[in-house]
Amino acid sequence: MRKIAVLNQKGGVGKTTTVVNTAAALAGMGLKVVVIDLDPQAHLTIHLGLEPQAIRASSYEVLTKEARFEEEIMLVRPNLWLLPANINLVGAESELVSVVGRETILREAIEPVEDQFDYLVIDCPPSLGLLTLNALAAADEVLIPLQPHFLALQGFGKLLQTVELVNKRINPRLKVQGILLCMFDTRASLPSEVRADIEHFLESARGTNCAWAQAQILPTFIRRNIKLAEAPSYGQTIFEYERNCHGAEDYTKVAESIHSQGQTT
Amino acid sequence: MRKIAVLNQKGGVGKTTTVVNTAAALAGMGLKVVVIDLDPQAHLTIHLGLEPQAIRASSYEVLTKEARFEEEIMLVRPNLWLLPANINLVGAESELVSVVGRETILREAIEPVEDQFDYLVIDCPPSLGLLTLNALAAADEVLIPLQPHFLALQGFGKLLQTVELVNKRINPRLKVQGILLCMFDTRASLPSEVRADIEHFLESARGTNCAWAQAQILPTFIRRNIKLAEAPSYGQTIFEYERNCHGAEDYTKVAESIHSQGQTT
Ligand SMILES: Nc1ncnc2c1ncn2[C@@H]1O[C@H](COP(=O)(O)OP(=O)(O)OP(=O)(O)O)[C@@H](O)[C@H]1O
Ligand SMILES: Nc1ncnc2c1ncn2[C@@H]1O[C@H](COP(=O)(O)OP(=O)(O)OP(=O)(O)O)[C@@H](O)[C@H]1O
Ligand SMILES: [Mg+2]
Ligand SMILES: [Mg+2]
Repeated sequence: MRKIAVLNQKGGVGKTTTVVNTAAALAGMGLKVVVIDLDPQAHLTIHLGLEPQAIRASSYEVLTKEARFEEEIMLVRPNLWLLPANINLVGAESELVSVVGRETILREAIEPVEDQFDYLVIDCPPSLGLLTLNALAAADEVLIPLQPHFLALQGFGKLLQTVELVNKRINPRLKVQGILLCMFDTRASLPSEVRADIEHFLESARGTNCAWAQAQILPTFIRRNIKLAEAPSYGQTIFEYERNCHGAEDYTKVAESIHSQGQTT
Repeated sequence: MRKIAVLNQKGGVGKTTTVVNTAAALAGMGLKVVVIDLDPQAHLTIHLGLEPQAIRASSYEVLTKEARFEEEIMLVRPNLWLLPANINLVGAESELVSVVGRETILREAIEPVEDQFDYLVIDCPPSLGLLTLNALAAADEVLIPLQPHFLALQGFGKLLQTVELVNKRINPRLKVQGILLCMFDTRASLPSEVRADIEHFLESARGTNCAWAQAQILPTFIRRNIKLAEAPSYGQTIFEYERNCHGAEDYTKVAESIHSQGQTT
């Protein structure tokens, strides 16, 4: 099972949109995918058409060990399972702050299903706190959605440092695999400049043993497409909402590129 | 002095862009404006062309009472002063957690300058934590930038509840004055639907005594304009960077609409 944490502490960069639509595309390719909503905002849960208030057992109950992962995941689409979030998750970080091994609870919880799925994809909240650390401890790969704007680069270094720390102290298998440029405005020069900045930055890490030494910018950029923002209001993936739009096209390519990358490693 | 807190716990909705350019427009109208960077990300500070690492006395030092507000504000443009942020702000919330009156430290700190400025505008981090609470305790008005997307509405209720709590327990003068729709895509139907949803929601509060009973959606929408994202990479306001673009036009109207609203109340 490939385990991918989708994270960026910056808000509104496309994490949830990326998790929903990449997972849906992989499921559409016949692969078994389970997604985890680790965000107290529960946007992944809402995006897939569920109501967080109606969820009795969520990622919160799994983290506090009141429920078991393999019993609470729900089949939400063909080949696509979800561990939803509910409002209780808001309190998770402070409640778990003094629990021994508080960063590896999720990793433990998913062990029973290691052979049952092809992909596990985790949607992280916009922070580098305990929920995100649980995602990083549980995953093998990190996918970073990034808006190609100047201010977006400011937090990028800190994000990579956090992954590096988890790699060195908790999870030696953790690697940043990919950077996904989202909300890419093809007509402007700024996105290409920012992309060049990121490429230089990644270049300088090649051949070292840091956690992002092999990170690549994915060849597909997610273009700005209002359909991607409309789909969640119907509780639909982009493929259900408007399967011929640019958003669907781009996320199909992202899924294919992630899947083929896995075959070569 | 009119005191405006610009907040939304959702990330990347346009808070900093709104603070910089509305303040710059007001300063350009000849008004004396002081802006406060309360975000550990220090984006307001960076956007105005300063380096947070070079800042010795920031909003952090004012909150921990190591420095005085009136001594640390810097004149950064004609009529425009800044209390910058530096990296120390990252630790502020946990350091101040057990200080008595921890939410009203900023309010106390700005009292000496009450008569020296026309406007105080506070840039808040994307959270409803102690830094944002200090902004809400210090301000009289709240301006909420909002991206007109479905998922953006999910957190809106919680934001208003927080303002209501501060109004009832700490700052009875605090009111939500305006909602500013940002990154408005004029060609799509979703933004107008979301705008209608917000209008209905605000309607239902009219005539009550809650903190948003008089809140209005500003008549100007900030259109998506890549120039607004390019300006910070040069450390410039939109008026310095490209004063005839849509971004400059929209923020000029926002400043005029805020200023004229103040004359009637
Ligand atoms: N390529 C795109 N084009 C247009 N709108 C988009 C695109 N990607 C995402 N959006 C919209 O932008 C908003 C932010 O996206 P999303 O919720 O996926 O970001 P996020 O990083 O998960 O945010 P958060 O940090 O709050 O969890 C949402 O309303 C979403 O529908
Ligand atoms: N109208 C607009 N058109 C295009 N880009 C914009 C617009 N408004 C803001 N941006 C860009 O979008 C990004 C997010 O905006 P901004 O930093 O102002 O949001 P924020 O709410 O302050 O974010 P944070 O929650 O991280 O503090 C920035 O890169 C900014 O330059
Ligand atoms: Mg999200
Ligand atoms: Mg900001």
